[in-house]
Parts: sequence; C-alpha cells; structure tokens
Amino acid sequence: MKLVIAIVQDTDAPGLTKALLERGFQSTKLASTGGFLREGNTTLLIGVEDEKVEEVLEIVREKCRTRTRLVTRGLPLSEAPDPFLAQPVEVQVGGAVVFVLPVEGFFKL
Amino acid sequence: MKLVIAIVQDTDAPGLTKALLERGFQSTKLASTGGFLREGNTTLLIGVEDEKVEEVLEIVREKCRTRTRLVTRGLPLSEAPDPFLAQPVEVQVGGAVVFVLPVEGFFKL
Amino acid sequence: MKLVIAIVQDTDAPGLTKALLERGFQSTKLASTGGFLREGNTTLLIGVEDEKVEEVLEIVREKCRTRTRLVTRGLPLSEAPDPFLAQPVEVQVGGAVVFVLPVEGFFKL
Ligand SMILES: Nc1ncnc2c1ncn2[C@@H]1O[C@@H]2COP(=O)(O)O[C@H]3[C@@H](O)[C@H](n4cnc5c(N)ncnc54)O[C@@H]3COP(=O)(O)O[C@H]2[C@H]1O
Ligand SMILES: Nc1ncnc2c1ncn2[C@@H]1O[C@@H]2COP(=O)(O)O[C@H]3[C@@H](O)[C@H](n4cnc5c(N)ncnc54)O[C@@H]3COP(=O)(O)O[C@H]2[C@H]1O
Ligand SMILES: Nc1ncnc2c1ncn2[C@@H]1O[C@@H]2COP(=O)(O)O[C@H]3[C@@H](O)[C@H](n4cnc5c(N)ncnc54)O[C@@H]3COP(=O)(O)O[C@H]2[C@H]1O
Repeated sequence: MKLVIAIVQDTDAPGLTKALLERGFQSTKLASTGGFLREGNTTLLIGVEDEKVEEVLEIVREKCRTRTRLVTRGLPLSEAPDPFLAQPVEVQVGGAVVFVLPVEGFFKL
Repeated sequence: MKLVIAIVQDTDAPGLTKALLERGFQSTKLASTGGFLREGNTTLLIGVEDEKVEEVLEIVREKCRTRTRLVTRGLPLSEAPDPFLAQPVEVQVGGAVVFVLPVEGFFKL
Repeated sequence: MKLVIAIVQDTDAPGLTKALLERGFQSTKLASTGGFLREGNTTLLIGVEDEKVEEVLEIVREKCRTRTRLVTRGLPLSEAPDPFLAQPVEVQVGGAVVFVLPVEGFFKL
C-alpha cells in the first residue's frame, strides 16, 4: 500500500475522482490553497496497492491539464529586480503535483 | 514516531478526539470529502510514538462505528450494468480508514 | 525529496509561506483545527529536496512564534483531579509542530 497525494486544480478534481472510482480506486478530497497564487486547489489522498500506483499516475496524467494563469502580483521580492515585472506575468500551473509515500500499515477498522 | 492518518465519519470525530486527548494523544483535524458519497468526513493527523500506535488504533476501533447509508446515486458506470441499480442502494461506510506512515523527523520548533 | 508537514498558528502562516517562496520553496496550505484548543490552525505541505530540509526547518523556526493562550476549558477529565482547574489555565502553543516524511516518488504530471 502507498499513499498517493495529488495536488490538482479544482477544475480537474471532479473528473479525476470519477475516473479513479470507475477503475476501482477510492480517494479522499481536502480543500487546499496554493502557496504562490493563493488560489484554491484540491489535495487528493489516494491509498493504492503497490502494483497499482502506475495506473493511478496514468489516470492523473490523463485527467489533469496544464493551464496558463496571468498573475499581476509581482514575483517574490528576491526574484523581481525589475519594476517591469509588476505587469501581468504568465504562469504555467501544472496538471498535477504528486507525492507517493510509503505506508507501513493500512487498516479498515 | 509514526503519523497515523485516520479518515472517519464526522459524527465520530469529536468523541474520537476527546478519547485520544484523555489518553495523552494530540491530533489535528482536517475537513475532508469522501470520493464516492461526496459527503463531508474528517481526516485526523495523529503523530504517535512507535510503541503507542497499537493503543491509538484500539481507540479508533472503539470510537468509530460502521454505518449503513442509502445511496440513490448509481454506482460508477462500469459497475452498474443493470438499470435496476438506479434504485436506492445500501452502502456500508466503515468505522475508519487508517494509514500508518513512517516519520523520519519530528520537531517542535 | 521529503514531505515536510508543518502545523503552525494561523497568524504565522502568511509570513512563513512568503519566506518559503522567497527562498524558492513551494507549499500547499490546508485549513486545520487543533485537537485540544479546537481552534483553527494551518497545516502546510512542503515538498523539499533532501538536502534542503534543514533550511526549511530553519525558516519555520524563524517565522513561527510560541504564544500563551488562556483556556477556561478544563483539562481532559483524567488529568483534572482538582475543580480549581476549571479556572483559566495558561497553555503554551508551540511555534510549529513538524513531521518530515520520506517520499518514494515525486511527479509533476
Ligand atoms: N516562486 C515562483 N515564481 C514563479 N512561479 C511560481 C513560483 N511558485 C510557483 N509558481 C508557479 O505557480 C503555480 C501555482 O503555484 P501554487 O503555489 O499556487 O500552487 C501549487 C502548490 O499548491 C502545489 N505545489 C507545487 N509544488 C509543491 C511542493 N514542492 N510542495 C508542496 N506543494 C507544491 O501545486 C500547485 C501547482 O504547482 P505548479 O508547480 O504546477 O504551478 C506553480 C508554478 O508554476
Ligand atoms: N465504487 C464503489 N462502489 C460501491 N461502494 C463504494 C465505492 N466506493 C466507496 N464505496 C463505499 O462508500 C463508502 C464511502 O466512501 P467515500 O469515498 O465517500 O468515503 C471514503 C473515503 O473518504 C475514505 N477512503 C476509503 N478508502 C480510501 C483509500 N484507499 N484512499 C483514500 N481514501 C479512502 O474513507 C471513506 C470511507 O470509506 P469506506 O470504505 O469505509 O466506505 C466506503 C465504501 O463502503
Ligand atoms: N492534553 C493537554 N493538556 C494540556 N495542554 C495541551 C494538551 N494537549 C495540547 N495541549 C497544548 O495546547 C496546545 C494546542 O493544542 P492543539 O491540539 O489545539 O493544536 C496542536 C495540534 O493541532 C498540533 N499537534 C501537536 N502535536 C501533535 C501530534 N502529535 N499529532 C498531530 N497534531 C499535533 O499542533 C498544534 C500545536 O501543538 P502544541 O503542542 O505546540 O501546543 C498545544 C499544547 O501546548
């Protein structure tokens, strides 16, 4: 058993959860906020048998789109040497950021 | 130190947190949502000394009840070959789903 | 890659996230609730390269303050042998409670 933690955009979360269910994968959704854009996003907890992790990553890859966001907020001070950067900047927000964690015990109590 | 992640029903969360406190276990509560029922549930983070994990699992077992929920929502398409399944279906929602994760470092800063 | 889970007070969260960004560390914020005080706090997920964990802990140490809270709620029953304890009690709430978890896989999909 591994714990897959997938941070995805809110728009992709319902489609991803549905696709996971259709292939027999259970999940739990946590509302979250991105550190940089400070916008809402979704953190999914997905407990998966070891040999099925690849399949779950494939579903995440299929269902989560990279999008471009315009940010007027400047970059963090240390990276914004030039006032020009206060203009809208294009930022690519990835499809998904995924951590796969080892699990020592899994129980249904 | 292990990190116990317990996904429990909202009804059981206050009694569980209180029972943990009474036995000296600290916890942090996250509001969450089940992937299938799409109803609110509770995800508890419980950092526990290795030798106390069994005791925490025992408390979770005591305080969390399995309940039956009626769901009118059909099963995921691939598992609902028969229109009859659009009728209310009984679904058992477990007492608790628990992951025990290894912890490499624990700090109180 | 390690996953740093830092439970901090709401007041410290914005300053901590900003300081992390300025040093090139991304993070995801989850709204959470303390088991004892039952007050809102913040759980930050910070995926960090192994050799940078120390630096992240240092930033957390700098940005998170220990504070004293007055609690009128008695201690858990088993620890409150004396009715006197129903009076306001001073409780120290730490700067941060931090777990460092091993990560087997990190993907940007
Ligand atoms: N200092 C900076 N300068 C310029 N652009 C910056 C930046 N920091 C972030 N970005 C860009 O902004 C996007 C959104 O970041 P945010 O922190 O809101 O939302 C993030 C955050 O919630 C989470 N995340 C990413 N890496 C993480 C990590 N190492 N640990 C924890 N959460 C992470 O995944 C979301 C999407 O991340 P992703 O990398 O795809 O997309 C990021 C990245 O392309
Ligand atoms: N495809 C399906 N067909 C028929 N019935 C289905 C189903 N998927 C789930 N169920 C049933 O519905 C209950 C509630 O699932 P839900 O996803 O809302 O709420 C779940 C979810 O939030 C979490 N969970 C369970 N397994 C998980 C996993 N492997 N990874 C992450 N979260 C999990 O624990 C909650 C309770 O799970 P539990 O298994 O006790 O109870 C489940 C299960 O009995
Ligand atoms: N039984 C008890 N009797 C007397 N005082 C008690 C107590 N339980 C907790 N406290 C005190 O109350 C503060 C706030 O606890 P709370 O559970 O609301 O908020 C906690 C909780 O959300 C989280 N936390 C701490 N240890 C944890 C653990 N092992 N697992 C999961 N979360 C933990 O970090 C927050 C801050 O914890 P911190 O230890 O710095 O600060 C704690 C502690 O000093």
